[in-house]
Amino acid sequence: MLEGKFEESSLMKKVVDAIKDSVKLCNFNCTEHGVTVQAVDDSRVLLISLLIGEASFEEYRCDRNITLGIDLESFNKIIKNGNSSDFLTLIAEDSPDNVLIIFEDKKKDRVSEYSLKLMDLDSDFLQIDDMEFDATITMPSSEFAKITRDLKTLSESLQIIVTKENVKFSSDGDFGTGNVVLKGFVDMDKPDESIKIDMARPINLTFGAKYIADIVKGTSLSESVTIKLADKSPALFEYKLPSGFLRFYLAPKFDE
Amino acid sequence: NLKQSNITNFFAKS
Repeated sequence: MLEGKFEESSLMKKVVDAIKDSVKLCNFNCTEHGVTVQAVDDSRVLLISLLIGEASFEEYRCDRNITLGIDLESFNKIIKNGNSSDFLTLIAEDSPDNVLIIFEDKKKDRVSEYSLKLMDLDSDFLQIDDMEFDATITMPSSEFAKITRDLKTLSESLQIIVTKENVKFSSDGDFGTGNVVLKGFVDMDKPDESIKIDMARPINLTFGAKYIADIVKGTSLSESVTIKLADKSPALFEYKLPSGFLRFYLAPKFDE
Repeated sequence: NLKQSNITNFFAKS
């Protein structure tokens, strides 16, 4: 049996918001360590890897591994019904047909209970070994979201170029070009505002802007985002959770 | 012209 209670429903709301536009159906795999999701978008360009660690929950128990096949659009309709500050509890039996979603306000004078039908979903699990990256950038997630939205208005591709001194986000479209250059700096008072650039080798990669626009829907999960890049390889975009992470692996574009 | 690669080509099925 699974019983997971969040101190606030806001974490789950943000997680669903962050992934529902990339994938529609996915398995939530529940183990004693927490909840994981691995899913690939329909165009098979973006891979999502989510870990909601046991410590993200106020109370958590999962005696046996349980898979919840969830339609995120339906789940989102239910999850939006809770107030962000409500307790959120997910309950499922072993081999469940549905999952119970319970919201309680903190005064306990209102309890809302929903049941979501589960689906039997096929899913290929991809083995993601520890990848070697040539460059790692950590920056404020909101700044990365703005850069993405701004440059996406010019082109459907977004280029990321990392040199020793800086990182350049660049787009080249029909009516013009644009780029944003960031240098590394340390903000002692607000560490989350810092920009950290670690580069072993220079990087020049191009990605589909629409996929990065989907990735930045994770912005509300974390003050900062870490971007890891390697030549001719998928990029990793990571938003840290209180215990766990939301990672997006994005396949690059190549010269034909 | 740039071609979009496929994420599943980079990771092995397990």
